[in-house]
Amino acid sequence: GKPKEGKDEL
Amino acid sequence: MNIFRLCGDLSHLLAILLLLVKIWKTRSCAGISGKSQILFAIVYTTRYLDLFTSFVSIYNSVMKIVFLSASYGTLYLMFYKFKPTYDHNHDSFRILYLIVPALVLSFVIVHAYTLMEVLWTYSIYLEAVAIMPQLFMVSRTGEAETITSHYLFALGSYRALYILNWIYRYYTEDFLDLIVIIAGIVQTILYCDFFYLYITKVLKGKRLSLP
Repeated sequence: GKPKEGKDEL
Repeated sequence: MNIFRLCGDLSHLLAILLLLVKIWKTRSCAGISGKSQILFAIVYTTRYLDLFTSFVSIYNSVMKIVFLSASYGTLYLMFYKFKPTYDHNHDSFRILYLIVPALVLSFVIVHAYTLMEVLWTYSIYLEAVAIMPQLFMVSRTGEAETITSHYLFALGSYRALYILNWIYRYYTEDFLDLIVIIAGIVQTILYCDFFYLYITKVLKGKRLSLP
């Protein structure tokens, strides 16, 4: 999976 | 953004507002666990500190601000304005048993050792179990008011919808965050017993009472 920079979920 | 995520967010929003409006309209917080509400305030505070450090979208920022304000508003109503109606005798779950292990775990299993990342991880672990004092309270009193049941159903549905969102994102965006997915599954499992009672009783117009 992608590293998740900047969490875009709540 | 996909339909599961949007429905999850709306369900989450509905739950929070439902609780706030219920307390305000009935001028009472009877049957509501103040301890769960304290935990949720910690969850939103530690997760949404990124309001100051990263911008995703207007939608995200507005929702974060609404969740934070509603959460602290609920605490204000419960512990100040309508404090005499708070049923603290039945709200006897020891929240340190949740706060401390979640904190330890967020240092052990975390993507990166930065303050923001550890706090975010902590918020994910704590959210997974934050409803336990409320469910414990329902089991102690043996019942829940119908509006409280709707609140719990909306709050439980939110993470279940997020699971569908993560499955969708895995296939469409190659997005995979095991910390949030496993915590989200644990969180949803905690509600399963309640979901069963909600579907078999509340949806048939009965009050939620335990045998």
